[in-house]
Amino acid sequence: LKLRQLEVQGFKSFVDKTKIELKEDLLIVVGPNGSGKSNIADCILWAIGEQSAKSLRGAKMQDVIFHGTKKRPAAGSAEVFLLFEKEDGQKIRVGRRLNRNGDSSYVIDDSNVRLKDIHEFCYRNNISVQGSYLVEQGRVEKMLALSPQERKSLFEEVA
Amino acid sequence: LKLRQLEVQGFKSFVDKTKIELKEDLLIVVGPNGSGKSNIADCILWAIGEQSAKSLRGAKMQDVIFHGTKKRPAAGSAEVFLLFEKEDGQKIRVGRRLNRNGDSSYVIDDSNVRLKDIHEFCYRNNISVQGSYLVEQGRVEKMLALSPQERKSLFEEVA
Amino acid sequence: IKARYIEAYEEVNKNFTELFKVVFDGGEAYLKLEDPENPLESGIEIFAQPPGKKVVHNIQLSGGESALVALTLLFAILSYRPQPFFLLDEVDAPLDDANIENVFSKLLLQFSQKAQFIVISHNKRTMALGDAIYGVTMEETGISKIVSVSLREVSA
Amino acid sequence: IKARYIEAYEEVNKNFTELFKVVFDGGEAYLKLEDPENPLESGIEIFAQPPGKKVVHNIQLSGGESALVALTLLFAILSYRPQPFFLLDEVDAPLDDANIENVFSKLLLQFSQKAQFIVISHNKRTMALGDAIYGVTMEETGISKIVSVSLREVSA
Ligand SMILES: Nc1ncnc2c1ncn2[C@@H]1O[C@H](COP(=O)(O)OP(=O)(O)OP(=O)(O)O)[C@@H](O)[C@H]1O
Ligand SMILES: Nc1ncnc2c1ncn2[C@@H]1O[C@H](COP(=O)(O)OP(=O)(O)OP(=O)(O)O)[C@@H](O)[C@H]1O
Ligand SMILES: [Mg+2]
Ligand SMILES: [Mg+2]
Repeated sequence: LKLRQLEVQGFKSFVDKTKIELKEDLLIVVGPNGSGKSNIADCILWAIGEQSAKSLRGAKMQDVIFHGTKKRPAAGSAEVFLLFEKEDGQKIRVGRRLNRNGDSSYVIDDSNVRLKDIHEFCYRNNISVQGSYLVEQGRVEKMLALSPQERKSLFEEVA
Repeated sequence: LKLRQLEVQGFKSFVDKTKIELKEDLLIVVGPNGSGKSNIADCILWAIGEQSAKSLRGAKMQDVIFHGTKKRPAAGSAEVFLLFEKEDGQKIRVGRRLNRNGDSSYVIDDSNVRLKDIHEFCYRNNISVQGSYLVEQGRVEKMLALSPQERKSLFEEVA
Repeated sequence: IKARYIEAYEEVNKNFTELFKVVFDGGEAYLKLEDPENPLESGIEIFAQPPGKKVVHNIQLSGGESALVALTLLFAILSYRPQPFFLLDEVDAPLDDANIENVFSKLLLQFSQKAQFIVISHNKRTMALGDAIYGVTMEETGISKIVSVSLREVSA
Repeated sequence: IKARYIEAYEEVNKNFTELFKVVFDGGEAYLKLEDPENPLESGIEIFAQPPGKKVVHNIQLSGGESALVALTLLFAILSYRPQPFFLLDEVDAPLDDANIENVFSKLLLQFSQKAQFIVISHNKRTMALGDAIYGVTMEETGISKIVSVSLREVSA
């Protein structure tokens, strides 16, 4: 499975509809401090079902919605779509939406699904629901810093 | 007050007697990963009275003593002396020793003193006993991450 | 399913031990069970010792050493269980130039053949490794845009 | 002594607000009391907003932005209360090149006139600022040695 496209709108600093192709296997994301690089990681984490607002650097889940700048008003909702491609060429689109009053929805291809279906998609494709594919900024030592039990549950997910 | 000289022996990776002059006001410490740069910061922290082994990246205080390598046996004790110079030229030597069985001593110039005298020296010279002169590796955001009460006690020390 | 966990633990342990020697050019590392009597319940601990050094507590490892140990374990797990992608956010920040050039670069090039890697970095050497660079900008304050530059021909 | 605390809080707050505008080339920042009714008991909170942006929670600030805010407060305190020395261990790791060159460098040069700074860094630009470089090596595995190179004439 490869991540081939990212579509974002209203998610953190990506207020305008942003669609990027990810054709390659080793992609380097660069840019000045505060430009939005870690926000891209947050997009991906969120779209495949992250439930902890804190893991997304917020207090409540609505904090991922673009909250406005001096010149632009806040957005009413956030949405992220990830386009995956399987080895046989089959494409799968996984998406998530959230609006300010808390209504949220998950999408796989053209169907509305529940969070557990997103997690099912992750299990089937070896995407860690615990998010162990992500090494967050400032937390590269995480693997070493985990408690022995936390490390065990990571291994259980792998097995 | 300026730090003019550092003498170390048996402290972490500085097993051999090391004496370095610090004549300048802006000193950059460089070197490969694992060479001992952060250990220098630990030296200074320890010599002026740090009481928490955890703050010195150990489990117990004896962990600061050189614990040996494949080729060298462990040291029996650690000692660090800091030579300070006041604006009027007066020199003050502050030191600390610890051996494996836990005996420790503090020194100011030629006298054995107690920890509270080291803290007194710090107070008189505006050296934070809470260690707020140190920004540890990986913890540059510390000031922001502190709880409001922790930040208050830092301000109290400053006042 | 319990057998799968034991197999995973032992395979990853083997990968970790071997990869560590490559990453650190020697030394010794392995995983160990907190409670060997109870492998299915036991937590997993890490023993990691760079060449020639003695490590009493892992917290004594330097920032750069810890980063490399953590990455080694991450890649050891990937060697056992394929995963589609990884997101690495400024993992090279604590590494010195030699480790970025000789160790991190080689790891990224090797393992990006096994999974897709999205790597956020401020480091020029890391940037030079990519198949493509995605530049994030904020021309309009507070609003992010992405521009991508492909560095290599991508075969179909 | 209570009056000293209030004075310290207000002076540092003023320094912080001014220095932030220099560091971020605009924007707004200040300290605020959790409980303004009880200033002597109250915790101290930070409001920090880079220019043009809106900040709802400080945890939303980026790694580089947070580092600069924290350093700004540290220096704001130094501007109020002289302290003999600071130890900064790889504080430039999260900063991009422009921030190291235009912001961090200027702060270090300015404040090393007020206190002695011992700065650990892997960054070439930071190294170039020093009055002296102290190189730490481990020729014999596990054993540290220091070599110093003075970059400037030190006046008596
Ligand atoms: N909900 C939101 N709405 C609008 N802007 C937001 C929101 N959440 C975060 N931001 C902004 O996004 C910016 C941070 O972006 P991000 O963490 O991705 O930066 P970065 O490129 O990773 O920078 P660094 O190199 O410093 O780590 C902050 O300036 C923050 O104000
Ligand atoms: N008590 C001790 N005895 C001997 N060696 C020790 C002791 N405590 C720590 N060390 C060694 O010191 C080394 C770490 O040194 P330090 O943290 O100063 O590195 P560093 O130069 O800051 O590296 P980095 O750039 O990666 O942060 C480790 O390899 C560790 O094994
Ligand atoms: Mg970031
Ligand atoms: Mg270090």
